[in-house]
Amino acid sequence: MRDEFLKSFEQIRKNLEYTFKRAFGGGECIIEIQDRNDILNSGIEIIARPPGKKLKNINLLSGGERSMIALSIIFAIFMRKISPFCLLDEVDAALDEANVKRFITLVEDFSKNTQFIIITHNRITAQHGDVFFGVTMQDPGITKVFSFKPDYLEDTIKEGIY
Amino acid sequence: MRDEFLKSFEQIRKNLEYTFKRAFGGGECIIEIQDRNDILNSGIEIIARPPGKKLKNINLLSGGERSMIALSIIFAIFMRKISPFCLLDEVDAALDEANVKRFITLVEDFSKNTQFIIITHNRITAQHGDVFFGVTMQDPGITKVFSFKPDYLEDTIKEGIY
Amino acid sequence: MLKKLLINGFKSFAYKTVIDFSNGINIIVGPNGCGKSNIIDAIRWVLGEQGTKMLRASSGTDVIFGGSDAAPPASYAEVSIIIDNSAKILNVDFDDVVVTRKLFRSGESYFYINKREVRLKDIHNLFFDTGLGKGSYSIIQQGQIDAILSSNPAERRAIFEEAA
Amino acid sequence: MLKKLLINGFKSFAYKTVIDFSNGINIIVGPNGCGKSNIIDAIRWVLGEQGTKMLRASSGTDVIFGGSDAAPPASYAEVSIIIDNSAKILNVDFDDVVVTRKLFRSGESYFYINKREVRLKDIHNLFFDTGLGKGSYSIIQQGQIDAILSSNPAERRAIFEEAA
Ligand SMILES: Nc1ncnc2c1ncn2[C@@H]1O[C@H](COP(=O)(O)OP(=O)(O)OP(=O)(O)O)[C@@H](O)[C@H]1O
Ligand SMILES: Nc1ncnc2c1ncn2[C@@H]1O[C@H](COP(=O)(O)OP(=O)(O)OP(=O)(O)O)[C@@H](O)[C@H]1O
Ligand SMILES: [Mg+2]
Ligand SMILES: [Mg+2]
Repeated sequence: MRDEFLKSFEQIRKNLEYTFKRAFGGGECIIEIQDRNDILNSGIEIIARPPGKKLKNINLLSGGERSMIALSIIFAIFMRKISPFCLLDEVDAALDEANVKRFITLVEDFSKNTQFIIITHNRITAQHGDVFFGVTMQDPGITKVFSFKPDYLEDTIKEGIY
Repeated sequence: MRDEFLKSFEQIRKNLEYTFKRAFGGGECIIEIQDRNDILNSGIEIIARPPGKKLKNINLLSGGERSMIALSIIFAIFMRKISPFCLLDEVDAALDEANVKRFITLVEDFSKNTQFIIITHNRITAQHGDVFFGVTMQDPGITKVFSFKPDYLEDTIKEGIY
Repeated sequence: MLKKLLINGFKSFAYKTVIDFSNGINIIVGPNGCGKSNIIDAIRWVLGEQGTKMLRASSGTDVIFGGSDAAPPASYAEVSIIIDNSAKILNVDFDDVVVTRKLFRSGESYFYINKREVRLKDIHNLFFDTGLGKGSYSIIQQGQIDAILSSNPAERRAIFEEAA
Repeated sequence: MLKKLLINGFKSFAYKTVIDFSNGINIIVGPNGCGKSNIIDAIRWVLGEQGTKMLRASSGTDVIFGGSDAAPPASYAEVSIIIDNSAKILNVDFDDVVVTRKLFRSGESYFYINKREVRLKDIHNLFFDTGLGKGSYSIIQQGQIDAILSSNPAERRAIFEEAA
């Protein structure tokens, strides 16, 4: 139980080196089990150094930096048990344009072997799809779903994204 | 102590009727002190009915609906003690285009008597300013701030918003 | 891969809806509150999710379409998922695996794998250790990013524990 | 209204920065991590905020610029705010009120109102019940929206208590 957790944690740490570099283009991220004597109850500390800056606990970093770190960790965990499909719901909400593009690069990496279903309000993320679905509620409280081609992207879903 | 809390709570509830209508264009929002016998320790329940839908606890509503409800409550509280200035940091992150416009309408209502300083990544919110400041970090780790005119909005801050 | 999703009477899907997903990257867009995250909930539910918090429901039958100004409540919720199993990721002898879950207001509940009636635990076994079962990181919900960053150590731990 | 903000050595503001705000709606934009929320922290700090959680700091001196690849650490942090007081919202006899806060790495701390040295509690008294003191809802930080929606009843309560 405890050994399984440790083994899994080590693997995630190793994967994180790769995903963090892809997400930040440099810098480092360290995850630590705070109390090595009580592994099964210990908290987990996350400290990171975005490129050019100093190493800090993630509580002290910006909203967008925190999102990118969380995504790096999520993808590091995801690498452990590659799933046939991956569903992401508005994970890009706090990201600026440059970070959205790095996030998409990570997704495109994994999409060679994994199908992705991504919900987004972000215009740039939306442009990187292979297929598109619009979800609307013309009749109050009733959902309708329709698929559409990328050339309609700008107009059709203008009300859903910005 | 307990009476002050009750009095303040009642006033917020009254203000909420106004702010919620502005935010949702209809529907209703009810805030309740869960345990009337232990007011100072009781939790506070929030249930809401977006127009056309059924009354539900806010835990069951969508991300954007929850943001709009939180903003309605925040503005309802704000109405109690009108401040000389109001600072909002990326409160529009979960909103679609239609809701961003309603949020801006609420801000413009209050901005007749209150100065607003708004941090945003949202193109539509950004367009509604009277003055604009760009914040950058060209030298690693060092912030620089510059003010610019709206005609530069598209290019100058393209990297910060989408 | 997930080939097809059928949703009927589940949450805001008052009427039968069919979504044909494609390989690669599928993008879902639309205004606030119109049902996008409900699609994710439908997938979780048909894969055997029971947790009301995960499904944004306060009780099991909350997931049945409860009515709106435009339609009366539904009497049951039904979701079917068709998964391409040509790579034999799932331990059954079918190239296409169809999983169906149906719930009536009475609480009566039915589960099917390729039209054969099964129990919930058979659904859990089917997906065990495939990356789609409990503890998989393949479904990242709205707000789950914050759970990792949460200052609550128990919440953050849970994320790492599930992966182990 | 807030007329001017001077930030020097506070968080990522390695060098002296002056921001002239205008009446009406001021928009601040820029990439992730470049210092926008730090401006909000600077305003909170100069208005007398002590809470390390509110300031995203783990100790008082954390707010002093700690250095980066492009500059060495600063020896002090200083923030000044100039508030238009023609409506006499603040209980002092000046049309423009200048509040300054300075903190050295040693922990030595100085406060000034219109160049006269005062104590922290004088800053708190100045802003008490003006909508800018403790418990005001005039500063909504990133993530505070979630606190209202938080399923933690104590967190949600705190928001309503502060307003009372
Ligand atoms: N059982 C139900 N019956 C009817 N409607 C329901 C039911 N359960 C949830 N809903 C409705 O579904 C809506 C939420 O949908 P969902 O969370 O999918 O929105 P969304 O498209 O993800 O929006 P956002 O962009 O804001 O995240 C809510 O308005 C809620 O009232
Ligand atoms: N004392 C300090 N010295 C140097 N840098 C600091 C200090 N305190 C915080 N920072 C840096 O400031 C940055 C965060 O800035 P801030 O939170 O203002 O970003 P932001 O512009 O709001 O970004 P976002 O759009 O992601 O919210 C972090 O990278 C952090 O390392
Ligand atoms: Mg959603
Ligand atoms: Mg920020």
